[in-house]
Amino acid sequence: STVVMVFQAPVIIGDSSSEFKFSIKRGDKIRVGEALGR
Amino acid sequence: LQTATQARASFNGGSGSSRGDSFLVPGATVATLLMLGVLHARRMYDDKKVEEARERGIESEFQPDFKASVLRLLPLRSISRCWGYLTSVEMPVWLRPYVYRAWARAFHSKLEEAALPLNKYANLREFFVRALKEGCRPIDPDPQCLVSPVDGTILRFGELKGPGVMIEQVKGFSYSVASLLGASSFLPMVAEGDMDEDGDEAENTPMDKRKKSWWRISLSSPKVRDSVSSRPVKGLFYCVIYLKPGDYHHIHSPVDWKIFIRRHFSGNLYPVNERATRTIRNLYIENERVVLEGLWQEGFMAIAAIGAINIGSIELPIEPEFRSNLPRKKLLHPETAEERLYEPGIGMTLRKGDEIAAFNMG
Repeated sequence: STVVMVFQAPVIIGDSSSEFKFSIKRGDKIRVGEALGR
Repeated sequence: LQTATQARASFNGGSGSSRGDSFLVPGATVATLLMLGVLHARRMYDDKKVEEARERGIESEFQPDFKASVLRLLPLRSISRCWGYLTSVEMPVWLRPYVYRAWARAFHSKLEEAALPLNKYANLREFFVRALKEGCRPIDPDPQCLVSPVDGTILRFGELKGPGVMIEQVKGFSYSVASLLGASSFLPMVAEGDMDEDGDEAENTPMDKRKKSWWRISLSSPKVRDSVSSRPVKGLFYCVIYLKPGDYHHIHSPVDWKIFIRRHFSGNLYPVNERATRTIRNLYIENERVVLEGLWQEGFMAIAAIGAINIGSIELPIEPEFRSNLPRKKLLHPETAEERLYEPGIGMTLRKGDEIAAFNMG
């Protein structure tokens, strides 16, 4: 089975202090509760 | 073979016909087994090549094949329900540990994480949807972070840009977010003042517009522009996670959010493994799926749970009466999405880590 997430998050032009960034790579094994991005 | 036998028979004076028949059946069986073995070895070789190429970062192109067209002809939903009946058969207590250990070995499941002793799961279906021991999946406490809703493998992720808003299935083929979530899916127009940041309705909009303005589709231009340039612009992101048969199959909340609507598409139940994504067009928008849509602190959030032939059921602890993978005749609208609003206008509040759904067999 597959889960697809679609979500809005900040994308800042200029100051990138609160721009959303993924913390994963394609092919990574991930578990419930682990960070996908911040 | 037949001619050879007859030739030999005439040469040996006719006594060969009975010897020829007795040779024929084992010969044909061996030949068939050999052929199947060769085909299977060839398939494993192909898959290994793809795996190696993927590790080198070479993405395989989309290649529809004969197998995919044959799959379309099969009654996959009925096969999936039969599989469900089979895995619901209660097993004798003494047999259970052996079966579940064999399953765990075949699909690399971690038995030590199961919440109950193995002989407490009456059948394979119960074992498959087992819960985990307390504390097995700690939730990242960082309030700025969005966590994985499931165990699995990251297939694709990124930011959705440009007018098409397409998610790549594999190189050479993509599908649209609007098709995945449903044509009636919406995206909050936060910048237009219809709704302020935390989703409360703006006071100054007339009643009828307020109802409609909660949500408005803007998947054609996902970046929501904001009038005051210093405030954050909202982008639209996506992440696709594949769950192997041996993975833990419950779905949890990735953030604190409110779910407003559940949408159910009956669809097909093709396999969703690596090979299927490369050969079945529109796989994720063809298959049966449940979409949960709502709002989190940064705006829109949707989670689509997509079934597969061996895992045809999607269960919702937040809506226990919901059933998926029903026979077509029992479906209200086989061709369109069936929707349900959760506490209209209020939504259902969930904390990061709360369980929202689960996949099951059959």
